[in-house]
Amino acid sequence: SKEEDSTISILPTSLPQIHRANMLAQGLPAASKISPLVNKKSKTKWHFGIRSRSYPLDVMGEIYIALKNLGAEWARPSEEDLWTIRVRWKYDNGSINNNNGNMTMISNNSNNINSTNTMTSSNDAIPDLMKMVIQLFQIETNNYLVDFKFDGWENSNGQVVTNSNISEDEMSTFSAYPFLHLTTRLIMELAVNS
Amino acid sequence: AGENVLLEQRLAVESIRTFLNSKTSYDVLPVSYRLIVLDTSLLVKKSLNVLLQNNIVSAPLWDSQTSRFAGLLTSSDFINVIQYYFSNPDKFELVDKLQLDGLKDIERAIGVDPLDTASIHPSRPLYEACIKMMESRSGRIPLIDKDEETRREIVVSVLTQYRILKFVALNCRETRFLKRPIGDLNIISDQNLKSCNMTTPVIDVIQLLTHAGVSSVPIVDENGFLVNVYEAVDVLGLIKGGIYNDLSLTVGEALMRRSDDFEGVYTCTRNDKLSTIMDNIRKSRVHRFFVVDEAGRLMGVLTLSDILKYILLGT
Amino acid sequence: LATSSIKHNTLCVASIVRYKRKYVTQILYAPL
Repeated sequence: SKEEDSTISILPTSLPQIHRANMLAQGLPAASKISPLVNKKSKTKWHFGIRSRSYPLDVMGEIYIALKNLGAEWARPSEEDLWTIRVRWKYDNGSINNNNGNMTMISNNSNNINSTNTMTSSNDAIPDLMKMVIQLFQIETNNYLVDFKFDGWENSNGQVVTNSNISEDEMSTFSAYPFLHLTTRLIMELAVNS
Repeated sequence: AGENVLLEQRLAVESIRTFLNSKTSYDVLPVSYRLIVLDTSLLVKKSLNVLLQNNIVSAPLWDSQTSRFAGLLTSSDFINVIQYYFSNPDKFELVDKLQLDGLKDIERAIGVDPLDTASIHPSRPLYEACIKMMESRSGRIPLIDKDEETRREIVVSVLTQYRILKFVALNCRETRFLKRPIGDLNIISDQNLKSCNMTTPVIDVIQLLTHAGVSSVPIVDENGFLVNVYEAVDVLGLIKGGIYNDLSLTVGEALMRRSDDFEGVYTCTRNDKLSTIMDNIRKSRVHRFFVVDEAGRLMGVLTLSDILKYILLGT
Repeated sequence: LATSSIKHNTLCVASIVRYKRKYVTQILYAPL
């Protein structure tokens, strides 16, 4: 289309600088007090996991205390790898609130697992145990990193989650929100405790 | 020649509809993109910081108690909060401590209908998403899928009229054949047009946004010449500055909050063609066109919704 | 998991997830 046909333009008086000059020229008292919004594009600075300068064993201790307070359970760490924690968290859909408004978590003795699982149409129980791997890394002297990784789902009634029939590509409809939510709970617990 | 233009326009519109039916909402998504989601237990005033810090005006909500998607936070919610505060100036404490999951109570308290957020699966045809989006007032539609293992909802993204029209303008060469003047297409909103002037109190303009169900109010001078526009998204800056409690502010003073990267108000005339309108949408961040006459008097408005409706359903 | 410094008592965590053949950086803001 030939540009010269177009009468599309930008209204000069609507440009912020010109509008402000016009308003100030009218000498209105309020006008001089109102400053423009600074749309600072403060680029969010991202880090892997959370950093810590505490002594490694103290960091691990704090994590275990936080996990216990949140009602999570974990596998006994192997001697050769004290810096990795394999965690399991009960994550009910819907009926989640217990008396103090927290997530209903599995306690250490796993016999009081809530056996009522929501059933999907294909009669498989919806997996309600989220697994997570928490690992401590040393970045440099006195500078450590706690890394959190999602490690799949399990059924609290022990049924193995079968998803063999789902191709790798289809499998990618994965919701990160439960994982993100639980890590925020854990980070809050660590922040509050520390 | 007139016949040619009519025929070309009709064929172009049909071709664009075929294109919209051949693509899915998933196709509109960039290969890599960010999706910012807010936990419903966040304070409303904190969520405002998050939107402004990320230069966005809307975000999906996540209810971690039910582990479900809980609708969209949009500028309408902030407008509701301002109106609630204006009617209940003693409730400052409540407004200050209001969480996102309390916005529904605010809607009920001021008697506005909740924004019906229809949603759609990302693999449905884009044409279907557009039709669904037009039925909802928010001008945007969340794309929701389900986690294969846990059946939990996934908010994949939120499509807006702006992004769909930009996708069409960037990918449909046929937009160049839309050469009929927009004044002949009967798509300009020019009946019962709401407007205000620079000294109108900003609270009256905000109430006009809600009562008229529009997302912008043109500002004209005493002779009807268009001077500026107050947009729903300007409310975020008003609240951020905490000046919403001085609601005797005029709309002209409130507009001084606008940040310098505001691109300005786009105007056009009835003689402009949809091809040049789409070309501007392709090149710029424009959300509506105000139609003026040769001298600059306000005649009407052409919104993205009007354009999309014409492309989808226009005769 | 990616995290950003806590500002205004608000936590911000993120993870990059593959969605079919595209990549979504899902960012969740939650109150501390």
